[in-house]
Amino acid sequence: ADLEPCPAAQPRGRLLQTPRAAELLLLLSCPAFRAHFARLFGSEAAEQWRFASAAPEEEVSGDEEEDQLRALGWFALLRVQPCGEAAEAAHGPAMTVAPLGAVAKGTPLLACGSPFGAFCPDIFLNTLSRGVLSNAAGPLLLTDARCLPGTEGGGVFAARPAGSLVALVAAPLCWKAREWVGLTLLCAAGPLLRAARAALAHLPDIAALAALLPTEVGSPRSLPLRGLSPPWAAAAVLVEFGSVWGSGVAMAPRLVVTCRHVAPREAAKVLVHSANPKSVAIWGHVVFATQEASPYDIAVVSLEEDLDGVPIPKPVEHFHEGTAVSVVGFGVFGQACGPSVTSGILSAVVQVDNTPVMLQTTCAVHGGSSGGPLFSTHSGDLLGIVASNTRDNNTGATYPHLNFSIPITVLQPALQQYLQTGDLSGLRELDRAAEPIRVVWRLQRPQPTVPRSKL
Amino acid sequence: MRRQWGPTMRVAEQAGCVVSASRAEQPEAGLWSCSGVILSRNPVLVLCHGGIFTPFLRGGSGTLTAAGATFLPGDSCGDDLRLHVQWGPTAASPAGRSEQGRPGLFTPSC
Repeated sequence: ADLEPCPAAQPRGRLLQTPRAAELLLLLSCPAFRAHFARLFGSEAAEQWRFASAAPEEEVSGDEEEDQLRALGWFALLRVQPCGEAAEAAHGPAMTVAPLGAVAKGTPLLACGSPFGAFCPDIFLNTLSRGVLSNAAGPLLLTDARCLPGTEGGGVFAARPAGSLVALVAAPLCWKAREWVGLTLLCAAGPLLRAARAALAHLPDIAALAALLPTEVGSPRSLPLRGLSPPWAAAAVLVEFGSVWGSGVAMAPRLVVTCRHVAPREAAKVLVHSANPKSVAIWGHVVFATQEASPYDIAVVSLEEDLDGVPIPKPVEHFHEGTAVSVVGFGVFGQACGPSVTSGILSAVVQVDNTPVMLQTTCAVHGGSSGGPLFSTHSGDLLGIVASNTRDNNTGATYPHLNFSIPITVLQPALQQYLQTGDLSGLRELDRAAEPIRVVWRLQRPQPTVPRSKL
Repeated sequence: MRRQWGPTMRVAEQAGCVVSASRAEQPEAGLWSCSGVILSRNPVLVLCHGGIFTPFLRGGSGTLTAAGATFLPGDSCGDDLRLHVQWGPTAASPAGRSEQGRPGLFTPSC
């Protein structure tokens, strides 16, 4: 492609500046980002992770993929050559940068990048995408804002303070075990700019440019990230059963609900980890798990000690399609990174005999999220328990943004009965769900090739 | 969305840009590009992803993983590196239009 300025013509899309020549000042990486990346993605399971722009089944040479991985945490500082026209000083507001730790999990974010890079900038330049801060490990951030190849280096901004730069896109697409995770990997802008200043100090010819880099404004950067998330998110716990782990939600100080496929056997011992308000691990045992034949994939765990300080969510009584919702779960990283928050809407409420029996959302849901809570984003009330996302068995494609939850209204009366009396009979009714409910949860359709639920 | 995000969208769109890298002597050999953020306007300083520079590193991509390397000066890339930055219209600047080459991307009917 020829990127030299070309004669003006009838614009198809928006008007653009002609491309301007620039020089590379330096390449830089954020050491803390690299350290967290190595911890989270560089374990024995590293081969499960890919960050290539191409889908896992596409052919990408090993060298090319290795180059991409090496460069993943590297950024570049450029200086555009002056154009000789009026100085650009007056154009655009001054950039502000959010300090690391000042943005909480679940905070809405706006990503701005150019899909496919320099391809058709009049069409694709500065495409916007909304999401939330899903997770954080130091300056390594994850968002569920959907980004595309070519948006690497694009800015990610917060609404408060207005237009503050939170991060830059490091890898728009993440794949784990050949499944698209639906999260975008970011590097926090504050530490990156600090690294740029430190690097410039070693380069006398351009050291003065450090004074022009935007500085962090806002809350102190010493705030602990773990404590910064919506209060309702703290009800999510990690449930470990042998080598299997999944998510769960605290329904009482000593009672956790999860999925049967996470804690499959009654009387089995499980370890429940809570990340907030403090990191604790408490043993418990499964007091109830639905039978394999039950459409409801549910297990109830009784703990040996109270989950101190963990908020008990308020269950909703009614569902409204289109409600903003959040899924909190330990998908993707397990214990290594605390729970992830993903955002979306309640996309469908499936009813049988006017009773909700299944919820669908547009939140990104990954393996390990099973058993986690589905909350109303605005009220923090509990809507359901995540049970599965979707895989098309014909193509192998996983759809993290189509997922299924068990409405809390299905469980709440039985849980209350158990909590008050120790009587499990209400929960046992879940094994006797009517055939139409079984049909819904089997995703039975006339066509034989429909996607099947799994997680 | 506009009311809450209006100021942020304005900042994001004014700061957003696209960065292209090619070889001066062999532009046909390939074009690498990514997104970027304009950090400063006078002079114009841009922060973008480093991945597009990998093919131009004198020491190869291994330079990026050399022990302790947290930055590399600009001359770590070969002299034939040519960079261009493009951004959207700003109030007082003449606007043009670029006709880009077409990579293998098309828009199939859904």
